[in-house]
Parts: sequence; structure tokens; C-alpha cells
Amino acid sequence: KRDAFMQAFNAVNTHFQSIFAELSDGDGHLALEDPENPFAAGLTLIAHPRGKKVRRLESMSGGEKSLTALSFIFALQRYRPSPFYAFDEVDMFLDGSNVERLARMLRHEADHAQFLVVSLRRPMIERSDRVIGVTLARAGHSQVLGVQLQQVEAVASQAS
Amino acid sequence: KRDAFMQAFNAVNTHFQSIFAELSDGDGHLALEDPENPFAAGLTLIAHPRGKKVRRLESMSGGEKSLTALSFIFALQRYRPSPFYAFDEVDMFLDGSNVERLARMLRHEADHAQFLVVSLRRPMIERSDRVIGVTLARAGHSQVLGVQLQQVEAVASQAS
Amino acid sequence: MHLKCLEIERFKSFGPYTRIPLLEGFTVVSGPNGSGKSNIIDALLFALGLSTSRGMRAEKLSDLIHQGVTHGEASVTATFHLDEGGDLAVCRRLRVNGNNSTSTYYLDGAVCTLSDLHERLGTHHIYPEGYNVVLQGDVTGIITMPSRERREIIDELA
Amino acid sequence: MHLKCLEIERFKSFGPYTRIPLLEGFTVVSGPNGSGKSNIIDALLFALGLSTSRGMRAEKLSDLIHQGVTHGEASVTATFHLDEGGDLAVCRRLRVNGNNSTSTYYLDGAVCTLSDLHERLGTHHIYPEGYNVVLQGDVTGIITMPSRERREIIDELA
Ligand SMILES: Nc1ncnc2c1ncn2[C@@H]1O[C@H](COP(=O)(O)OP(=O)(O)OP(=O)(O)O)[C@@H](O)[C@H]1O
Ligand SMILES: Nc1ncnc2c1ncn2[C@@H]1O[C@H](COP(=O)(O)OP(=O)(O)OP(=O)(O)O)[C@@H](O)[C@H]1O
Ligand SMILES: [Mg+2]
Ligand SMILES: [Mg+2]
Repeated sequence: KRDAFMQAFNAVNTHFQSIFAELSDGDGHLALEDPENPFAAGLTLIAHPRGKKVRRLESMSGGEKSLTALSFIFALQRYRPSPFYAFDEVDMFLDGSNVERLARMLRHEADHAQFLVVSLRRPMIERSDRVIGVTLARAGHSQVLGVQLQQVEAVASQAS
Repeated sequence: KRDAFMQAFNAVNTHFQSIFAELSDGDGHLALEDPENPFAAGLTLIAHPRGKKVRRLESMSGGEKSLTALSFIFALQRYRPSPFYAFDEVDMFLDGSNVERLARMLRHEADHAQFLVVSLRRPMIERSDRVIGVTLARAGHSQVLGVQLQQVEAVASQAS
Repeated sequence: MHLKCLEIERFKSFGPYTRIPLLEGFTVVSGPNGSGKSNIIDALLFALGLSTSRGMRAEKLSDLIHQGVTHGEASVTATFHLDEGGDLAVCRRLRVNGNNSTSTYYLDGAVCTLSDLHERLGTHHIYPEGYNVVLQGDVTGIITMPSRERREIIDELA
Repeated sequence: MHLKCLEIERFKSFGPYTRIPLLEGFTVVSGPNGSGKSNIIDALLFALGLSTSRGMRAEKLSDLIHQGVTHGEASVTATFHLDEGGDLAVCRRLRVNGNNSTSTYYLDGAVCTLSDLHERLGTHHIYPEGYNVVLQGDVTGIITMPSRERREIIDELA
């Protein structure tokens, strides 16, 4: 049981290190609170965004927390892939250049799994394979439109 | 005591109705759970965004909740103004056109009070009187720059 | 394996019948506030039996039926395309009648229990507490959760 | 009355001395993730004695001092321009020495207690639970709070 856990932990940790470096240009890794007996304690994430000293996880900014959390989710996916991913506005705390980085990462991950990402941000719309538009029809119910590529620009310009 | 409360409640309610109509194009009002004895129960917000039937507050979407909450905050401000307001990314759930609406409202409210608004969204930056840029200096500490107007465009294009 | 189609009937803000074809790769869902984007993710979680009513922003099951009617029916069908060929259709139908409500699950058209469904989805690496779905506002949840809970995510994988 | 200047010394991500002049009207603070935008709002709340360490994302007071040093000092001064003319300078200095920490408040340069400060700010309609400050991620807090708490906001105003 401990061996199986350590194997999973080490694999996810390796993925986390490389993904965090790519998403936030810093370095980070996973750490067990009690490496001798992992089941007796928890797991923490040690992450220093670009050039910063190590800080407590809670004192990170909204954007830094989002990139750290997303790196962990992608690391889990690399170890144990799911057939599909559904993310609802995971970019809400990110500044323009971090949305770009995330969109590039999603573009790359989407070669191995299906990603359904709700987003209002332009860089996400621009890097996606396709956009599904949702509006409220006059009768008060949701309507789904397959947005053609040339309409993507119109949707992107409504996003901000 | 009840009279003073009812006077405040009615005034804030009137403000809420007009502000909510302006911010979200719908109609809404405040309601006391126990109008006979207000102190025995709570206060709820009844809000129908444009053209929708009344729903429970919890089932509203992220953007609808934000506009409803902001309408309430502005209504409190109109009744009992504070000298300054500090809002940290209150536009994070809003789509492009709602950010525009909020930015216009802030522009208008800022004639009566000082607003300090942290935002990553372009419409906010474009409608503000001035932008303060914050970056991380090489030595690892935050640096504040007074952004000149022509630089506002450069900051806005980094936002999204 | 990927999700190839979602069919929504009277679930939350969706009307009598809405069909959403889906492709592999990177799809963005966009649109104005309140248009129904998060409700699509809720519909998917509902069909796969992965949701709790808290996660659905609903107090009682009738809140999930279009216009919140207390006598009516809603259903969502999620159709997957399997790598080995063929499809897998997962459907959940909710009937509400005053205070009574019943949910029925179907796998490829045949009635099944929720645990049958979870078992079948587990063989395709779709788990109720899987981190493949992140609800709106939850993105930093991994950071704010207790460290033991975070470790348990790895336990599940091992 | 408006806030005309914020001076930050070794508070959180700010170095030895940072001066932020502020004007009336609508000012936007922007910049990359992690640059220190929210820390500016934290600095303001810190100086006015309106904050709890939970709201500051800090476990202990030494987390508020630049680089988290356990022997050092941080201070923030908020200077207001008053409608009737003249200024009001509010300052808070935090000294940490191992496990001991002391906070000292100053009103126009003279030491005062936290309750003196709250009373003086109250005359200018600046209250600890005032809804004039919304922290990052809290915007929908008004919607999710219990309805009695929401009513108490009006009680305060009456
Ligand atoms: N049972 C129901 N019947 C009809 N409408 C409903 C029902 N339940 C929820 N809704 C409506 O669905 C809307 C919310 O949809 P949803 O949360 O999917 O929006 P969204 O597109 O994600 O918006 P945002 O961008 O603000 O997050 C609300 O306006 C809500 O009133
Ligand atoms: N005592 C401290 N000394 C040095 N740096 C600190 C201290 N406390 C917090 N920080 C750093 O400040 C940064 C967070 O700043 P802040 O939350 O203001 O960012 P932000 O500009 O609001 O970013 P976002 O756009 O992501 O919300 C973190 O990287 C954190 O490590
Ligand atoms: Mg949503
Ligand atoms: Mg911030």
C-alpha cells in the first residue's frame, strides 16, 4: 500500500515540477508532511513563482494559487488520464499573459484528452479548436450555437 | 429603533431598484423576511435579471450574483456614503459587456467618492481616470508606477 | 474515449430538447452571464451521477427542472464514443411530483443503479471525486483544502 | 475627504519605502499576477486597523513583514485630505521580535489606541465592517451570507 502510494506520489511530483515550471516560470514540487509515514499526515505544495522566495501557500496571490492548483490537476491527469475534462472559468484570476500560457498548455494537453472549458477570456477563445456559444433565447431558455471559425473573432471581441 | 431601521431600509431599497435596473437591465428589490418584525428575521434580495422569472438567489450564475451584490453595495453607498471605496477584482465573473456597464457605473459614482479598483480587465482600465501599475522589481519587491495616459493603452492591451 | 454528444431535456435553463454535439480536442464554451454555460457542466455531472445537489446550486430536486415546476420531468443523456468502437449512452431521468421525486439511471437504454453506473464509469477512469471537473469559483480549492484531503487524492490514484 | 497618499515600509511584498500618491475619482490598479496589487489594499486595511489576520492571508503577524523575517518592523501610513482643509495621517507600526509582536497606532503622529482610531474614523464614515472594501474573491459574499447577517448591514446604517 505504501509502495503503491509512493510510486503514484513520485510520478505526480515529477509531472508537477515540469508543468509548474512551464505554467508559471518558477519552480515547485510536492512534499509529504511525514515522508516516513505518508498516511499519518498530509501533502503540501511548495511553489515559488518566478524568482520569489518560498512562501506559505496561503499567502500567494489569487493568480499564483490558480496556476499552482492547475499544475497539480494537470500532473494528476498525466499520471492517470481521464477521457474528458470540464473546467468552468478556471482563468478568472489570471492576468492576460497567464491566460495565454494556460491556453497554450490546454491546446497541448488537448492532443491527449478532451477539454471542455467555459471561459470569457479572449486568449482562450483564440487558441481553442472551436467555440460553443450559449445565449438566452427570447422564450427564456438557453440556446446553444455552434460558432463557425469566422464568428470566433466576433465572440472573442465580445470577451475581454 | 424600528422606525430608524425602516427609514434606512426603504431608502436603500429605492436605490437598489434603480441601480440594479441600470447594471443588469432587469428589476429587483430588497425584501424583509418578516416585515412586521424586521429584527426577528433576515433580509433577502429579489432580483430578476433581464426578462427572467424570479429564481432563488443561490441558483443565479456567477456574473448575475456579482451584479446583484454590487448593486446592493452601491445602494448602501448612496444612502450612507463612505469617503473611499477599495474593490479587488470585483469584475472577475463578468462578461465583456457587463464589465463595460460596471466601468460606466464606477465612472459615474466616482464623481461623489474615491474609488480604488484592482482590475485586470480592459474596459475598466479604459474608463478609469488613471492607472497605477504594479510590478515586481528585480530585487523581489513590489514597485508602483504612475502610468501616463498613453501608457494606459499598453496596460490595457496586456489586460484581457 | 471522448464525449460526443449531450442531450438536455428541461434541465435547469434548458427547454424541451437541446442537442449539443461535441468533438475531441479543445472546445471553449462562451457567452453572456446567465446564459447557461455552467448549467451545461451541471447537466453532464447530473447525467453521470457525479453531482450533489449542493454542487448544483439547488435546494431541492425540483429546482433542477426547467422553471422549477413541482410536477414534471427532466433528463440528460451523455453519449461517449469508445476507443474500441461503438458508443456508450448514459442517461438520467428525474421525475418530480409534489414532494416526491425519483431519479432513474440508464446505461445504453437499460435501467441500472447508481453503483452500476459508477462501476462502469470507473472502468473508463471517470470517478465521482475525480479532479477532471472544476466547478466555477473552485479553481483554488486544491490550495485551500486541508493537506490530508490533498494527500487522499493521491491515495485514490495509487 | 479622500485618501491622498499611502506610504508602505516593509509590509508584505513592499521594500524599505514605497510612496503611492492617490487622487480623487476612479483609479484602477493593474499589473501581473503576484505583483502586489492586493497587498496595497491589505496595507490600507492594516493601517486603518480594519483588518483581521485572516483577511491578510497571514498565519502570524510576522508574515506581514517583508520576507517574513521574525525580527523586524513594518509600517503603513494612510494620509487623508479633509474636506474642511488639512490632512489626517493614520499610521500603524508593527514590531516583531521572535514570538513577541506589538502594534502601535498613530493619529497625526501621536500614539493612540485602536478604539480611539475607530472612533475618529467613524466620524468620517469609515467602519470596520463597512462595505466600502471588497477583498479579492469576496464579491458574491453578500449573496452567500445568511439573510440575518445581511439585515444587520442595514441595522448598522440606521
Ligand atoms: N430550474 C431552472 N429553470 C430555469 N432557469 C434556471 C433554473 N435553474 C437555474 N436557472 C437559471 O440559469 C441561469 C444560470 O445559468 P448559468 O449559471 O449556467 O450561467 P452562466 O452562463 O454560467 O453565467 P456566468 O457567466 O455568469 O457564470 C440563472 O439565471 C438561473 O436563474
Ligand atoms: N511578508 C511577505 N514578504 C514578501 N512577499 C510577500 C509577503 N507576503 C506576501 N508576499 C507575496 O506577495 C505576493 C502576492 O501579492 P498580491 O496578492 O498582492 O498579488 P496580486 O498583484 O494581487 O496578484 P493577483 O493578480 O494574482 O491577485 C505573493 O507572491 C506573496 O508571496
Ligand atoms: Mg457560470
Ligand atoms: Mg490580487
